[in-house]
Amino acid sequence: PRRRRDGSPSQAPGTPPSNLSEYFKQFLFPQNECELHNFRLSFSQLKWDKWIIAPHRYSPQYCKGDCPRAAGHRYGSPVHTMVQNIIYEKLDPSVPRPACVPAEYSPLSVLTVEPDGSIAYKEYEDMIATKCTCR
Amino acid sequence: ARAHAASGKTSALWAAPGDAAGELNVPLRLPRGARRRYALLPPLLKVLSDRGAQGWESQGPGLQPDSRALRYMKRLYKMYATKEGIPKATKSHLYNTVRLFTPCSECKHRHRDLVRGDVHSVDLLFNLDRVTALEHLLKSVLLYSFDASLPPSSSVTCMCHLSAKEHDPAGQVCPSASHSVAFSLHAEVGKGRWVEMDVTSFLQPLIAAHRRNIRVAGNVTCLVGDPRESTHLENPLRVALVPPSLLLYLNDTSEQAYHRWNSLRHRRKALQRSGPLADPLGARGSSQGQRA
Repeated sequence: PRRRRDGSPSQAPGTPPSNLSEYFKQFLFPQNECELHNFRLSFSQLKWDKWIIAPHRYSPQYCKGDCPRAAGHRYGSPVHTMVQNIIYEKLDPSVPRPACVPAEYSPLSVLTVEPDGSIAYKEYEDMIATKCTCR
Repeated sequence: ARAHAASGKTSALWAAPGDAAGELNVPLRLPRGARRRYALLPPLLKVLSDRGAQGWESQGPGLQPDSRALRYMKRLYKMYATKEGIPKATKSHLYNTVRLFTPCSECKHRHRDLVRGDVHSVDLLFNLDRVTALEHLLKSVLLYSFDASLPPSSSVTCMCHLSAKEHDPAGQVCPSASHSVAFSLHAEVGKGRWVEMDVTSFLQPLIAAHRRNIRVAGNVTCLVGDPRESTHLENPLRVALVPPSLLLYLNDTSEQAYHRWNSLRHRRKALQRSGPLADPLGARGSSQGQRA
């Protein structure tokens, strides 16, 4: 249909959209949209504290939630994400919807006792999720 | 596994590394292909799933670390990382790995603790099997700890004459030449009563050649006082009876290790991506920036 300057679908002049809330629902973000969730663990819970001396607590975090249709705008997702969503919605529901996954990480410093009794301080990349995206 | 059992074959109980991490008490036996993949796991996860899978108890604890060494490394950890384990940005050097080795126990008796007067002779064997091929040496230090009798923040002057060579467990004469060095060192003994003797250039040839067993022998004389201030040094200091540890500062070049320069580059790219406002210097600072 022809579009008005502000991009909304043009209607016959003077007739309000039948149901405004329905109309705007398509732009709402899902209630449980994709976002970063807290998760803290201590290595003593895993009984690994005998050889992982530090840190005592470790918060790897995780991503969870539904991906909105306008993922590009919100999460900087590539166009492919929208394409995959359209495939899921209109062509083949067996194709999975875009998933909520980590987009950025931060490192972690670990102090461990090695099997030979030596002690190692090491810094590992990508051990804590800091940002989520839809892919 | 059930199918294997049904067909009468020995059911090779295997799990992808990820599952193994989930079922921590399942002994981890992987078919060949998966074993290769397993070998690609980041060292920390490999150790996690190894240790976790066999369970600490069943594997029996490894050798216990030396308590003084443990205290030193905990102090080092607090200097380099926050309580949550985030590396502190203040760290300027490029090493992302620090390994502390105490002389191997079976040869401690060989640590001739002869103190003739104020000369202290050492004969130590360090096993460096834990250093990986991707860990490049940046600095190595002999770490002496002084017993409590030494008042904190004393100044100590040590004269050392050391030699190092590769030690072949089979007792063969090792082809690698021995390296010897004589140096004097003046240090302020901090409240942890530690003195670091930099032996980087001295050990570099052996460690760069990935020698696994390094023997360090020689004489160390430490006196309390600072030769720059008083002509005669006070009474000779009996260096701690504890054999020194070997501290290696390494740059782990593997993908899983954290590379500061890399993260700085990531950050700069992210700034540039989010547009000129976020990176004023980039936009205004260079002509091509303005063109862009």
